Amino acid sequence: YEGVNTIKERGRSIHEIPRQD
Amino acid sequence: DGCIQFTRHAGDVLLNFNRLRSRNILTDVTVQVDGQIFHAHKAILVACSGFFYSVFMKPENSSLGAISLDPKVDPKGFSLLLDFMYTSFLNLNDSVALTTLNTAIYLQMEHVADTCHRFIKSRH
Repeated sequence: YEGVNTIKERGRSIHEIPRQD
Repeated sequence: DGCIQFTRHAGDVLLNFNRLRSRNILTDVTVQVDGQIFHAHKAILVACSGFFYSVFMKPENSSLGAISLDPKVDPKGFSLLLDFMYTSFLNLNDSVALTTLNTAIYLQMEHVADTCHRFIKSRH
């Protein structure tokens, strides 16, 4: 990805698996 | 011509792996250490430890579902290092630093071993 303009997204990236159902 | 980097993605993935471990979901190996049993994901062990890499990369061990470590390995040290693999946090204190160092050397986790060594030196 070198040389590519990178936009930073600082929020969660994926769903969160719960601790317990 | 741009690329979006989700800056916390690595941590989010690791968090989910740790949740899976804590709920014993999709774990595919049990590690026995001095009678104590730990459930884990081989891929995480292999990614973090040269010892586990050597073990599970052998074709004859590819379907191994259980492994016993050397009886000299301390379960507390192993537990701390397993937690580290899944969280990036190493919960060191004076009472566990040496056993964690020895376990990290055994598991071929050189960077963690170096850190334990520096921690011990800084305390004396």
